[in-house]
Amino acid sequence: MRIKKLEIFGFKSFADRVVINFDAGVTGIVGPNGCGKSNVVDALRWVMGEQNAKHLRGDQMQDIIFNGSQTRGAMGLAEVTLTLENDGQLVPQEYAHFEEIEVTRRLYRNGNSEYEINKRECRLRDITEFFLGTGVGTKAYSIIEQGRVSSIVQAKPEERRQIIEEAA
Amino acid sequence: MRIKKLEIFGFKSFADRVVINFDAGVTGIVGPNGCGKSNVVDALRWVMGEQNAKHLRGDQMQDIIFNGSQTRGAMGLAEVTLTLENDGQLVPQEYAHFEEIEVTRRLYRNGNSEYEINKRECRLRDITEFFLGTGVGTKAYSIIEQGRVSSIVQAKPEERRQIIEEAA
Amino acid sequence: TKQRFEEAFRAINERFSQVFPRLFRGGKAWLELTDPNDLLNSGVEIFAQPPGKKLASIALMSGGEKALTATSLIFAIFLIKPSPFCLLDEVDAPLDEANVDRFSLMVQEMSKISQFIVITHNRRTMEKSDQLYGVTMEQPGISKTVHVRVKEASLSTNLGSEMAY
Amino acid sequence: TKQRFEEAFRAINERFSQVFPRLFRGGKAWLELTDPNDLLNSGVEIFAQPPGKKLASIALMSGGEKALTATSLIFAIFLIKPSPFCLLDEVDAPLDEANVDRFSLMVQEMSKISQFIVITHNRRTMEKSDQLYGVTMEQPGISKTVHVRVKEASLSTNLGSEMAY
Ligand SMILES: Nc1ncnc2c1ncn2[C@@H]1O[C@H](COP(=O)(O)OP(=O)(O)OP(=O)(O)O)[C@@H](O)[C@H]1O
Ligand SMILES: Nc1ncnc2c1ncn2[C@@H]1O[C@H](COP(=O)(O)OP(=O)(O)OP(=O)(O)O)[C@@H](O)[C@H]1O
Ligand SMILES: [Mg+2]
Ligand SMILES: [Mg+2]
Repeated sequence: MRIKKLEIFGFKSFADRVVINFDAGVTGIVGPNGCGKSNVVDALRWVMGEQNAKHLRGDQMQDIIFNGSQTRGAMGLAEVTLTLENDGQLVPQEYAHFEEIEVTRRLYRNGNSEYEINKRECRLRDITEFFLGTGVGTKAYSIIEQGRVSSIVQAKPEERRQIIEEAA
Repeated sequence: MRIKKLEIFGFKSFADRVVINFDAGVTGIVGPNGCGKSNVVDALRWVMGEQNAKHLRGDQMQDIIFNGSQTRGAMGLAEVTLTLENDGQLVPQEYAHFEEIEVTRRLYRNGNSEYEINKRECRLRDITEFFLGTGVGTKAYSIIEQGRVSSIVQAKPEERRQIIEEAA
Repeated sequence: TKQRFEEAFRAINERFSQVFPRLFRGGKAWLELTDPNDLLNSGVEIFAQPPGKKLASIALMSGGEKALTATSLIFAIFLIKPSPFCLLDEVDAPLDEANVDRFSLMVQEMSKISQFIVITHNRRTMEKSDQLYGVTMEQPGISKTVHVRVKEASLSTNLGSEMAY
Repeated sequence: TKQRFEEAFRAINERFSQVFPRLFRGGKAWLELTDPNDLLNSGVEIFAQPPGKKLASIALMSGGEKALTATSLIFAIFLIKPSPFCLLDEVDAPLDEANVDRFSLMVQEMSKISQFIVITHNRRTMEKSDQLYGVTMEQPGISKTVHVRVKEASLSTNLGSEMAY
């Protein structure tokens, strides 16, 4: 399974729809302080099923919806869609016949959430289960957040065990 | 009071005696990863009275004594001397008549410690009291350790109060 | 699961002891179980010895050495169980110039097995990417992205000015 | 001590609201007491609004914005109660190039009231120092220092090679 595209709309500082295409190799993300680079990481963790607002630097989940700027009002909805390409590896059984898999997550300011896999409604559990087997689950070693690189070295021996277990 | 000179001998990676002179203005300290820059910060905190080995990245205080390298054996003593110039401000009363104040701290591998102010033996308490009134006490805002700059922003409101109190 | 944990531990440990000397240009590193008789609960200890230094507790290592040791372990796990992508947010911030080069060379190599997404302020790391996304806030408070193929644009000031606040 | 705390709080708050917009080129920041009726125990809350953005919780700020906000507060405290020196260990690591420049300019200014010691991997910060100490390990595991007057040496590779591992 390969990551192909990420569409962000109304999530944190992304008031307008933004599309990031990931080609093979190394994609660099650059820009001044505070412009929204780590917000892309949060968008990715969120669409993959992150349920704790604190892990997205917020107090409650509504904090991830665009809250306005000096020239724009707050929005009522945040939506992120992640498109993956199926190259035969690491894809859970029930999705093996799809060429592409699109995962969408929406949150309305009134607290309602919507989840979809390939445009068909599903539950949050379906999304977390989908990603669990691939190694990119929300706790895994494949997303290293800003300032956290050395945490695996500074963690307690029992906590390090969990990381090895996820790769087992 | 101005910081003038720091002499380090047998402390952490400084097996040979090293002298750093601080002129007025900005002194930059540079060098590759792992070469000993932050060890200079630890030497400064230690000579100013730091009593907790964990704040110096060690488990016990003997960890600050040069422990050997592939070509040298471990040493039995660590010694750091800090020389300050008295410019009339922030100097505690009993030292007001000295032009320079030299603070020395020694630790032997057997656990014995020695403390001196201007080459006369004193207690650790004398050293911590000397620095307490100057704003550079070991907890203060004047030494920002590596990776800790944002901690004052991420701290709890009660903890931030302590920093303001020290400056009161 | 005891069996699987032991196999994963052994495989990751082997890789870790290969990746570390490549990032550090020497030295050695390895993992040990805190309680080998209790595979179900045992913790994992990390030992790392940079080149020319005596083995010491990892707490005494420098900021850059810790970051590089952690990166070696993450890459080792990645080599045993590749996942669809790996995302590193300013992992190169504590590294000096020589280590940034070694780190980004390794990222390029790893990107042959899966995609890497690297957020950085370091020009040396930007130059080694295959494609770049600039994130800007031309309208204050609102993020937009600008796509740049690295081969096309020399990382001159034009990217700099595009990215300026 | 109630009196002294209140005076220090007021003075630091005033300075903080002056230093922040200088480092951020705009915006505003201030401190508030969590319980103004209980001066002996009240906590201190930080509010910061970078230019062009709505006021939000500081937890939502970026890594670089948090570092710059913290630096503004540290400098504000320093202006109220200068101490014999200020030592900053890689405080510029999370900052982009434009903010590194603003930060090091401010450090130069502050160094007129007391000495500043700055540990950095950033060439832009090195260039703004009055003197440099290079720490090297020519013999692996053993630190030595090399003194360089910045005005004398252009920060060319000769310093680079001197500093190489
Ligand atoms: N719900 C929201 N609505 C609007 N803006 C938001 C929201 N949540 C976060 N932000 C803004 O996003 C910005 C942080 O962005 P981010 O952390 O991605 O920056 P960054 O590019 O990673 O910067 P750095 O290089 O400093 O790490 C903050 O300034 C914050 O105000
Ligand atoms: N007691 C000791 N004896 C010998 N060496 C020691 C001792 N304590 C620490 N060290 C060595 O000092 C090194 C760390 O130095 P330091 O933290 O000062 O590096 P640094 O220059 O700050 O690097 P970075 O740029 O990565 O932050 C470690 O490699 C460690 O092995
Ligand atoms: Mg960031
Ligand atoms: Mg350091």
